[in-house]
Amino acid sequence: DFCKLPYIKDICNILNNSYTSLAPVEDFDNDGFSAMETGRGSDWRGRDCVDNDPQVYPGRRPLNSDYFSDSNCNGIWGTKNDTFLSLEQELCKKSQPRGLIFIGDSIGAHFHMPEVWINPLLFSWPGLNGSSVILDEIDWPQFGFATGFKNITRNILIQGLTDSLYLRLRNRNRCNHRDYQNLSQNGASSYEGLNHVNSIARNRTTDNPALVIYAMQGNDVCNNFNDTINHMTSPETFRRNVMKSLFLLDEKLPPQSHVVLVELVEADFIFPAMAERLHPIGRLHKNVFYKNLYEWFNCMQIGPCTGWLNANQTLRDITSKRARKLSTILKYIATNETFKNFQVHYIQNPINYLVRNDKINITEFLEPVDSLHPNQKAQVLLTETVWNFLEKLPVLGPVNPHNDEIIRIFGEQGGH
Amino acid sequence: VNGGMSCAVCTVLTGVTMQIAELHEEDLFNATKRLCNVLPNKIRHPCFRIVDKVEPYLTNLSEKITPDLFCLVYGTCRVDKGQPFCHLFPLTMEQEEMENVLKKEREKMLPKI
Repeated sequence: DFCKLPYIKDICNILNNSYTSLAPVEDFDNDGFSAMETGRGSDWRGRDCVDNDPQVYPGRRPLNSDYFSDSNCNGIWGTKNDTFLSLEQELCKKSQPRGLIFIGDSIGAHFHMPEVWINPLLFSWPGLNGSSVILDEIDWPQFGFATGFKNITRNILIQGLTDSLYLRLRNRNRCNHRDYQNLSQNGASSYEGLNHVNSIARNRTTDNPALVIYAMQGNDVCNNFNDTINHMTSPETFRRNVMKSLFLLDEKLPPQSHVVLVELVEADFIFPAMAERLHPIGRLHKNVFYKNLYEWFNCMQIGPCTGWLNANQTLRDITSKRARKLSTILKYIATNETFKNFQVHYIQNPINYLVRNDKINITEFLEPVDSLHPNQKAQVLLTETVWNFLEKLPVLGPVNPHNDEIIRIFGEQGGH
Repeated sequence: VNGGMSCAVCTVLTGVTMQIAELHEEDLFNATKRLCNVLPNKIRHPCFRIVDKVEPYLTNLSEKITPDLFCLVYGTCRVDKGQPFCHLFPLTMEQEEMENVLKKEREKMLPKI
């Protein structure tokens, strides 16, 4: 057992804990936010600016108008020199601040296995120094389209630009600084939705409203079994799972929140585009192609998606058909169900949109190692696409007219 | 099936290590030692000890052994009843020859270690 090795054992325990709770590994005041980056810390949720005071955390409405300290970690506090009015009140109160909460799977978490670990021609010794990658479950949410916020500097493990829905929401209203939660997990499906909602750190009475994006994009139809169809989520169960998550959200979210349901991906475009291309592990001898990888995955029953990563076109079509069926349920819920504390909306899947409208070259869009997830270059396109969809809905709040003033007074607002 | 994820990890690690050894014109023993060297302190020395123990095996590995076959010999991968032999890398020999090579390799000390 790999997890019985010294040192690895500790990492396994940490990962097991965050796998079940999605809560930060290190959270001294138990408010759901952490000052540590990895282990479900600030790479996933806004950094806690005071981790020994449970009253201080990102996303809350300011405590005592933040006259003397920054209770919501958005970097805005103090009083105006001439009027002695609270800056938080003056710059933020009327701006309708809100946080971004992303509930999703490995696409939302930005799963990325560095090619330098697999490709012998690129293999690099420093590339192995990736304990933080492991503590983040081989995900890179800090650079992802949902809640990315870090610039990628010289890094052989990941390269490209960062743009995200959170960054855009923050640029729209600087009072939203640090108010993000990425509750995505590799392999998550509608079954896990309830657990993800449970792990939201939001107080209905003391915190700002939230924009929740529910994007379980593929694992209800993707599994690793030979009889993959029998293991797909049935429409009835899918509806029940989603409704359970929405009912729980209604209990947790502050009034005037919004929930956006995202259509499932239809990834039948992967096999035809990738099958005949060389996989990084076969680059040296030109002897392993993606179709070999898919066949091996399916033979061992360990692949991420038997339905789509499969030479059988009928099976790929059936998988897409089921995904479409589940998406119609999301659309139906968004049209017909109402909730007390939030409005529910539905948007097209950004990957489907980009593929159907020929906006991308598929082979340049996918991760080279697994060929299933969007790569770093794709993250920017996903952000742009989803943001365009969101702009058509009443979910983003107004642009804060005080943004320039906030930047002038508070600069980077304490960073992330 | 057939060892599942542990088998997959073994196959990929062995595949990368074998190819790195080839690129650096060294044997699997030295390539594996180089891998140990970049591990965190606490597991670096156990890694060296394990590699030293299997040295006779690693330095005399048949050239026909692919990463899939190595993990099959080592025992991380297996062929379950009613299941086919799953392989990521192309097969380099016919079934009969493969069985002979596997038998010879299994007689060496690695599986016991």
